[in-house]
Amino acid sequence: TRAPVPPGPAAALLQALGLRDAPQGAPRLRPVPPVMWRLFRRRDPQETRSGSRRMSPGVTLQPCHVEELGVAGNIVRHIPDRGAPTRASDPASAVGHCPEWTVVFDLSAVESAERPSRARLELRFAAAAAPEGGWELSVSQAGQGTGAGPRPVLLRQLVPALGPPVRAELLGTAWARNASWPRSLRLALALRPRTPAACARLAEASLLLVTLDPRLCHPLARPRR
Amino acid sequence: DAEPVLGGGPGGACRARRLYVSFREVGWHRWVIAPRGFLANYCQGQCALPVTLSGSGGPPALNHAVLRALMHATTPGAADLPCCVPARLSPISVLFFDNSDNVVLRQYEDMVVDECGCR
Repeated sequence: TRAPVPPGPAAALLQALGLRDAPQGAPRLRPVPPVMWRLFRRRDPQETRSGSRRMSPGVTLQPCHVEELGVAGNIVRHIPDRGAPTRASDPASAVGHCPEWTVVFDLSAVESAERPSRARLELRFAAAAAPEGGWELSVSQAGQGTGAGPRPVLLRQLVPALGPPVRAELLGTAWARNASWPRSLRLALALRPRTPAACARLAEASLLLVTLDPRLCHPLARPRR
Repeated sequence: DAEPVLGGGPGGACRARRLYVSFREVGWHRWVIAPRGFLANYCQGQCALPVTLSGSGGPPALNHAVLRALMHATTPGAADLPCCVPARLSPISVLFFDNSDNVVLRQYEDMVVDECGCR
């Protein structure tokens, strides 16, 4: 039983589990985000009550539904920003001249059959001090509208103070629910202080993507008898 | 890590037996974050009469299975016994790293045998 698994059956098993290839392993310096641990612990009956398959009384999990986020789905991905390593360290926070950041999310792992139900952009800013009234964040699609006027802004949001991450739903704004998946998503972020004040630094950006793969959701495929 | 079957044969009535699947054993521990393994279980046992009629604590057998068991009891060579197979399964969730360095939580249906039945 400890002999190496032949490639044929192993590949077939991975395919049945919806994976193209066996992942290579844990990347270095990539901790598991707390939100992913929370979602896992909420879904895992063996974690909820060790040694038993039964859930705690009162806890009923719907199949193909992510309770904590309140949407349908059987796949949740935490996608890190690929633009961070190439981004130069932000210039000193000149008053009124905040830098613009481009964040890049690799969506190549998402299968075309998957239906999106949530795409939550999460941003964490850092600054020495928060200005009165906070900042105004604008998000637009990077690489569009250059040379022909300003880029269309996908969303604007107030960043009130430093602390909890800024969250913004992209589904329906950055791309339509029924649109095909882009291979990657590039967004331009701009932060503008509402009163003359120092700028913040983009410390972290990620995308929490929830999708439903109907091939792996049997309640959808099989009508209830 | 499977519950041993006594005598090497089908070993009693059809029911769920303990089977623990360790992701380390199958070599997936480098990319599966959690769980380390799970109780998949499996079905084994005989579906002869009267086990098939009683359901053996699990769900009632299909009418077709009862007829096959009756056929086998009256004419053993005419029909095989019904099969002891999973009758109720439940999902598990797996947290892992994919090849794009994403942290992924996927729910997989029908991964754990909760009950077995004669089918």
